Amino acid sequence: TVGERSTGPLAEAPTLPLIQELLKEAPDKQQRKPQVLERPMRYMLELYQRSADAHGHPRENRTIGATMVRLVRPLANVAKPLKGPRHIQTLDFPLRPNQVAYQLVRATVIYHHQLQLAGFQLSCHVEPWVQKSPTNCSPSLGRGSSKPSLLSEAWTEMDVTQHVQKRLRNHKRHRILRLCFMCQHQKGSAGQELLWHGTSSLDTTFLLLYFNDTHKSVQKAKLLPGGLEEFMERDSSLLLRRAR
Amino acid sequence: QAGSIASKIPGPSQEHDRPESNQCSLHHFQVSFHQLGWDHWIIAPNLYTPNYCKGACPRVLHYGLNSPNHAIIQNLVNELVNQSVPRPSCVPYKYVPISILMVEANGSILYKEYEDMIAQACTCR
Repeated sequence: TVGERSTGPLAEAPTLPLIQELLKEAPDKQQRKPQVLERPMRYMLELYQRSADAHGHPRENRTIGATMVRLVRPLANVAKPLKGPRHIQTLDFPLRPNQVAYQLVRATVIYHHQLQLAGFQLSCHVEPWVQKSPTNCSPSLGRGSSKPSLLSEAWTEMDVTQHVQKRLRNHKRHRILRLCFMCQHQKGSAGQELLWHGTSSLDTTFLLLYFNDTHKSVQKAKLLPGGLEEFMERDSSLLLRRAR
Repeated sequence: QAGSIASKIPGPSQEHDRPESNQCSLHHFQVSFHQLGWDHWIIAPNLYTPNYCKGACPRVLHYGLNSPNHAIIQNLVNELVNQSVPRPSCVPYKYVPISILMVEANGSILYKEYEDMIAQACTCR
């Protein structure tokens, strides 16, 4: 309800200069409207409903632990048909530079630990990519990866915070987090060729990045980790005054 | 000077004669992201209720308006010194945040809490 007069879409009113200015800030309207049925979107909708009410007010008892959460999908990957019981695929997740005054507090990869493909039941897990060969993932025998935890019947979560922070610190451009997505037949049936089209892993595996607003943290005089050096150097005099 | 001016200022009874609906208060205002043409990238919530503040501010700012003590000085300076000095006006005093779920241009999905997006109370300042 908008005052006494009814309004149609304000975006189509050319005589409202402020609305026109605001529309310039919005993403391109040609952008495809997101499909609610897609698994990543469903996951984020559930996260939203747990964290905010129907009016958009953050819930007092929310456990999200961050003021911003970004779901990052893997880049498109070409599938390779494999023989045998095991399928291994590398997934590359682009990492954008942190916005000023936002600190990464947690990073997890969410994936389906059980998949059905062409009638076969597959058991899957994710591991950080270890640079043994430039193109292939090799099972790392659990070295360098944290133990995954079961979120639900469908989703499993694995913490990759240290891996992401390392990529953000060591690479200023073209930051990519590479992970290995590995599945194998639960029955261990050898010799069966399984054509993996690759799209399943793009829809069933994604990265969650949790950020907090560091500006608010500074105002509360909390200790900040070393990753905020750039922010602190810029406003060090202001921080000193506030600390006093 | 203040004494001579005081006789011209409406007394408390005269100010209270002003209809209460005209006094500074919070007004409900709601808009949908569809109306703004943003529903292709903002997934939730569907409606945004920022509200707004509107109404007259009395010359003597009473306790319930949450005005800072200095606000009355603006009125005095406006009357005694320079009429171009702005008098206190009805503006938001307290805000609450809003959580937004949106799709970014690169396909990432973002949950973000924005501070100070909804007015919850008004003041004269």
